[in-house]
Amino acid sequence: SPEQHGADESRCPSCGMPALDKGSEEQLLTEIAKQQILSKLHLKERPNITHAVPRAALVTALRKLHAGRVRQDGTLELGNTPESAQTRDPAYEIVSFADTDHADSAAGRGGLAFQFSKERGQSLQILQSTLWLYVRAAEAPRGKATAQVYAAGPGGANRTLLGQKQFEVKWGRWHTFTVTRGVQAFFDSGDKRLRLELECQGCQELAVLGSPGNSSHQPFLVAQVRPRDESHAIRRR
Amino acid sequence: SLSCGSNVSLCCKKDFYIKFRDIQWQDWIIAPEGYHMNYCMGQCPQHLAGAPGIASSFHATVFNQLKANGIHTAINSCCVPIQRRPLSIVYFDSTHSIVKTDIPDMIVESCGCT
Repeated sequence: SPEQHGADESRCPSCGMPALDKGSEEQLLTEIAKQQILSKLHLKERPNITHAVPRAALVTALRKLHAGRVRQDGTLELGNTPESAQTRDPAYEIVSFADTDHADSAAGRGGLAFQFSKERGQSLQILQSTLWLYVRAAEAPRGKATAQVYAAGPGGANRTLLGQKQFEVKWGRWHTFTVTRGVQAFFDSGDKRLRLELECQGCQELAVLGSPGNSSHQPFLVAQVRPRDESHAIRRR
Repeated sequence: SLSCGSNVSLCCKKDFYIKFRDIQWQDWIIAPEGYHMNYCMGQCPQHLAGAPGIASSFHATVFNQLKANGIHTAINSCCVPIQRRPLSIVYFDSTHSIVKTDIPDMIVESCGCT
């Protein structure tokens, strides 16, 4: 009310709440900021980081992304995505590293497993998804090779071909595979773990690096995701 | 839009920065290193009411109606954000995936009176 404003300096002029002392005010604002960030990221609490992703793998993945530029000192220069900055439902990018200690990877079938957190009931649209693999030749590189990426069903059954790529065999190089369709199918399903399998003709001697010793060459998957707005769906009656 | 100083009592933008290291969040937030939250504070006398911003829409219409009907004495103008920008953030989620997202309207750029 107007009576609470004006001369009474002990009261907040904007809202008429009693003024807080400086320490409590800072604590309250910090708490508000924390809650605001968590709520906007749809998180109930801060993620518990039990094992850190190797820094070399992280830097490599971020260098490969167009928006995340890594400065000399290792910090990131961030740019807003023009489209997402203007919309209420922003697109976001996810980088998931292959779970190299998982049984699928150890099976020697070129298996890679990726884990994603999914919010219950949330429908996501995959705008684009790319698998990044570092492939090197064990011996002197020669000729061309054809690699195929499959999405593996439960228990390794019902494999679906997601992408195929012919490439020149080099000593060591990053290769990308578009796997948008497979990742969309995964997000539409109830699974929590995405399993991919690799096959390569003419490149049996090639190694796909992903062992902890080669952390900067750890395979990773990048997905551009947007919450699907069902209200904008067009229906014909 | 004013920035709050020691002798500013009118509606202004107060800078407020949280360093993620200070709240032990640096282990899951990769970038940026902190959050410029900022907020608005200060007095909004009647002659400042209706300043540009969000006020020039629905709220302005309502307040103008109230003023025209002489009810304005009972209502105070509020000091609110009139310009905000998104916060780009890169973080680890619960499955240790890295997520980069832009959260809209997170950083208060300027303040004004409704």
